[in-house]
Amino acid sequence: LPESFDWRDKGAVTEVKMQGTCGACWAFSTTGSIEGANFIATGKLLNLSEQQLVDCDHTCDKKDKESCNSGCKGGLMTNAYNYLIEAGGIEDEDSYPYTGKRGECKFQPDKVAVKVSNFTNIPVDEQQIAAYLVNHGPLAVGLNAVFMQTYIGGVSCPLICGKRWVNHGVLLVGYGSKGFSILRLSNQPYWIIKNSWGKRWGEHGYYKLCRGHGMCGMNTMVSAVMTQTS
Amino acid sequence: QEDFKIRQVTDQNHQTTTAHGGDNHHNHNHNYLGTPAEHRFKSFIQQYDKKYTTREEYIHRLGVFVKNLIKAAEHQALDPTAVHGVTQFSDLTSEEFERMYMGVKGGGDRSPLLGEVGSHAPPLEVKD
Repeated sequence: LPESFDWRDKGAVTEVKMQGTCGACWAFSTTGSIEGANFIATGKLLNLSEQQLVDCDHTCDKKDKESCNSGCKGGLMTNAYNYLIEAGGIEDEDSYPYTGKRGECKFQPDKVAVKVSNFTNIPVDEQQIAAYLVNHGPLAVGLNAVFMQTYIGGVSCPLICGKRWVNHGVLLVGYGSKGFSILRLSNQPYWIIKNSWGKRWGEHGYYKLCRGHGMCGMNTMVSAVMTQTS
Repeated sequence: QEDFKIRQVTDQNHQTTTAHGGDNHHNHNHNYLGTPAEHRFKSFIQQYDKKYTTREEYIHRLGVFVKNLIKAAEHQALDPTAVHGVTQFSDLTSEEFERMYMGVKGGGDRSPLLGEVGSHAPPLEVKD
């Protein structure tokens, strides 16, 4: 594994998006992982539609029937992959633009930009997560976002952060080995995480979270997606 | 220059929240008017182009903002390697923030059922 790695440098990550006052982070996490997988498969970076997921995806988790995708009221990335496999694919942002509100489903199968063939859950081991990130592209991740309300920058490494309360979907795009901490006067490894709260939040829309401690449960809900190329 | 004097930010009489708790909070929030906290709140409003339709809403959001200043200081103490402070979410309660900007359901076991798509990924070689 390289010491540091960033899919943004390789052109696999779209611009930071803004979900607005709509709890659809799960949709942004899903599209981010598909955008990356499609880039690796085709060399083309497409901006994919979250609104299709917000409007059309009502898939429920197969184990927990109460965890159903429900537009701005929340969802799960793994449910979304299952929906996209069933639906036949995802449109791009231009053909199905984001409104930030749940509306009537306007999915047009003939406008599908990327097809999803499969997905996989990544082991909780953070070395494995790094290996899958490098080999398969950006990964959809769930984490506990309690410290993100006040986050401005730097490497976040809270002394206490609940690992069970995973409540926010984001995209893992890379990692670094030397995030300097003024207070600890040392360097520490960190993950580079793309958020969907616009560029004015965090470090130009990104969050740096310390690596190797299962911080804020970031290692418990990690998934990679496979796209289908014709 | 900010005024760094310690000011009372807790209820004088430690009133418990009752059916009229909202009024107590509302009255309490009036205490922040004219303080350095309100000055920071005004800068925040300008920076993030916030708009509150009524005076009551402004005072309520001021109270939330002050609580979030305390929360940011707590987060800074708990998370010293990052920088915490005022963000565009500083006028939202934790509940509002979670409802509006998060949205992942349940953090339990998401491992797939046997034989379904989306299986667990096999371990990769990660030595060196």
